[in-house]
Amino acid sequence: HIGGDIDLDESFSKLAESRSNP
Amino acid sequence: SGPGLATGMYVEPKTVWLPAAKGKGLEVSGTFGRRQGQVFMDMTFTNKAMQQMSQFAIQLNKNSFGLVPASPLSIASPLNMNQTLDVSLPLNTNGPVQRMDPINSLQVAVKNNIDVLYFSSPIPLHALFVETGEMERRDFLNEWKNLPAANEVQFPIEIHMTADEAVQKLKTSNIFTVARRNLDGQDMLYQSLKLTNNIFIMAEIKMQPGNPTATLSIKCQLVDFSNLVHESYKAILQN
Repeated sequence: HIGGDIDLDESFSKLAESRSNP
Repeated sequence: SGPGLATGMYVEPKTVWLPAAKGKGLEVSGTFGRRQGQVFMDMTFTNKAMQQMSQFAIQLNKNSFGLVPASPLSIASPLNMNQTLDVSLPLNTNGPVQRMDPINSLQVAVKNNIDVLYFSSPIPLHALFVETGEMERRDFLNEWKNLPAANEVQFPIEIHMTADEAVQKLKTSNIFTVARRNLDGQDMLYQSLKLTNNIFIMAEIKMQPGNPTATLSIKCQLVDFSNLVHESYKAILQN
């Protein structure tokens, strides 16, 4: 469960990174 | 509008839906609110005719969201000349659905002893944002990635507050922040909302401290909703 949450945190970070700089 | 303030949800000021000149002396102004999970048509009836009005009733045409009166219009006594009356009509969302264009259009018929009057009152979409609109983070990520780029619409939006304040303000109108990130000083907010017909809508706000012009990206199955969601964001954040 904890691992799953970390994955989600990372996924959101990656999403934000991919979208912060066009 | 007292009860509406309890939740902090943004309610538009009332506008004239039926001018007296078109209503044979009856003027109806109104707005849509949301209280305790229910949609309300909050209206003011004014009698500008030269005679008493009575026997009021209201009907809604089929609409995109299945909105129907949850109870009859409660106007017990006649409305005298120059008299004004506030009426709150609770609405249910389990009525017949017919897709309207624009999608938020609502056609209303009000009857009294003089005639049947027809008018249109567009529903601000945020009156339909339900309290359970917070998506699971995993679902949000999956949906966001699965929807093609064509389903995303971007708008510039003026936001004169901090990201924290925006998150709080949007939450009181049932727009939930699922995740947020700060990258090089830029705030990225990932948000979800759900309409009364169970359609989820996702959004991203990109904002930079000191720059009031943020970017709102809206992603959903039906891009028809994007403009209306943008209008709701503006109404909530700029009032």
